[in-house]
Amino acid sequence: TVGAVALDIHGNVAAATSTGGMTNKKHGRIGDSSIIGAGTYANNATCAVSCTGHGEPFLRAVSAYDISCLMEYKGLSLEDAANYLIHEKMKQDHLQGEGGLIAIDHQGNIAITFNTVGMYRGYRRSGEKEHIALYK
Amino acid sequence: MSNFAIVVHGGAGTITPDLYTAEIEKGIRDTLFEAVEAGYFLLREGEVAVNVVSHVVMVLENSPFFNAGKGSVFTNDGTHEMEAAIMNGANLDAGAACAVKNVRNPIVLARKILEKSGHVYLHGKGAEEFGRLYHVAFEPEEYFFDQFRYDEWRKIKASNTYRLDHSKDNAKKFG
Repeated sequence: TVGAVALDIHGNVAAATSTGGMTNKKHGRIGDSSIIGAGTYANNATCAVSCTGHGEPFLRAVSAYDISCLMEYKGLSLEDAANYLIHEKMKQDHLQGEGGLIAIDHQGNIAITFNTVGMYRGYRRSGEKEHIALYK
Repeated sequence: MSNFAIVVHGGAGTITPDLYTAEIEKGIRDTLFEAVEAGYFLLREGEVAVNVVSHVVMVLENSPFFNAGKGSVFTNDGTHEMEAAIMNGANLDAGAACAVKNVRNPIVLARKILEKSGHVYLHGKGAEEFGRLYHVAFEPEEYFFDQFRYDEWRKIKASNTYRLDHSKDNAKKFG
């Protein structure tokens, strides 16, 4: 799975996610990536999110939209919302969701959060150098 | 905070270093760098976020190192079935496609669905047909072949299990 989130100079955010799914999948199985609100979501008022990992728990938790809701209705920061979803909610027995997400809010704060051994990731903010990383 | 920024990912999971060579790891890092820089320069020129994320994901889909587009994993019947979505925070416009085959860049198809279809989500043959209407690029099966992915698939093909794209041996049971 691959994804990107961006904040442009006009204050807009956007999210995109693309995947080949799971090795050996059958019966037309699809995951969270292409489901708006689960693997991909964007709203200028809150954030843009792209998720990756085990699609079924991310679908069931409506994960990407959940981040936006935690910000909009509970006033959490982007980072706190991402940490809660990935490190608490996804760890609950009935979800057990392995994976991570990238997110950005309309102020340019970013979250790169995952509960697995690694996540291929990179980012660059205006006026800064790029950051690329694979492992924890 | 920043007045513009780009963030990308190439998948999460149990990345097992012994599964790939220094050459593959360099390929992954170089492609992530290429994607981040492409996005950064578009944003710096004032490009809107929805065009930037579409372009950046295309860069990653065109690499064999990631499970999307060219590097997609094998399905149980030995094909490649892809899915993608894009969403614009400015107006909540969205486009998505799933269960599509032979589409070079599924994110381009999702973007056309956002712009031209009047729908949000198209699937399978109908989505492919819509893509052909708007000259989305298609590729033969060979384009999506990758020996590393093929070997991973062969290991579990006969089993009733599946695997995430970055998992060691945590193949999971269906159902």
